[in-house]
Amino acid sequence: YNDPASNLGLEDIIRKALMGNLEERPD
Amino acid sequence: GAKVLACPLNACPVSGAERTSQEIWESFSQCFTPAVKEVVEFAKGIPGFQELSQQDQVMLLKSGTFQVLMVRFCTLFNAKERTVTFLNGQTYPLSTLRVLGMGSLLDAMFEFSEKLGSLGLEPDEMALFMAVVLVSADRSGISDMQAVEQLQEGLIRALRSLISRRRPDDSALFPKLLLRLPDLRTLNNMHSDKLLAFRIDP
Repeated sequence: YNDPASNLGLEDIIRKALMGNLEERPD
Repeated sequence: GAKVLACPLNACPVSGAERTSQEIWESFSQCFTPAVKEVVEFAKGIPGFQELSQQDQVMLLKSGTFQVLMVRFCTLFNAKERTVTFLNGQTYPLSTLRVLGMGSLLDAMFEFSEKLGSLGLEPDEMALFMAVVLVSADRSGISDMQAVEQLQEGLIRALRSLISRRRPDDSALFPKLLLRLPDLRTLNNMHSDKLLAFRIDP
């Protein structure tokens, strides 16, 4: 079962936002 | 070569052939990333959410973010007028969106928007409902199920008491609201199918 949301990098955005450092550009 | 962009968080539903997928993605993510960050900030404000493990917070947000966004942006789907407002502020009629190939997911969003809108929730009631939506999302990958269940029960209790306090004579409102949760699961599954087909060309 591949993860549909991974196409949008959702987990990466969530992790960075949870750690409060989304200021720098996503790589 | 033109591309159809069904999500109203895009500027408009069609992007010209001259724009690459990467360019389309970058302008979309200028709206999508802050919208997701807003959901995360919202989640941090839910009493008890930050007591969950970091991993459980991530898993819940991963499975619940789109459902929260569907509630948050459901007014972009005007069921009465059968129009969708995109990020450029323009509204597009159903007929146009049909020609572009939009079908069952769009219909389901109109129906959901109509049902939720008809409940006439106050902003704080809507916010509490969104909290319930988030903690009611799919729990695959969650390690502490009991903690999430307790969080959900507490939020549902709070929602029930807020609504019954505000509208003591409308006993049907709360059950109608909870019935939106399975609707959101269905919408989320339909949306996930679309996402699986979404690719950013290298």
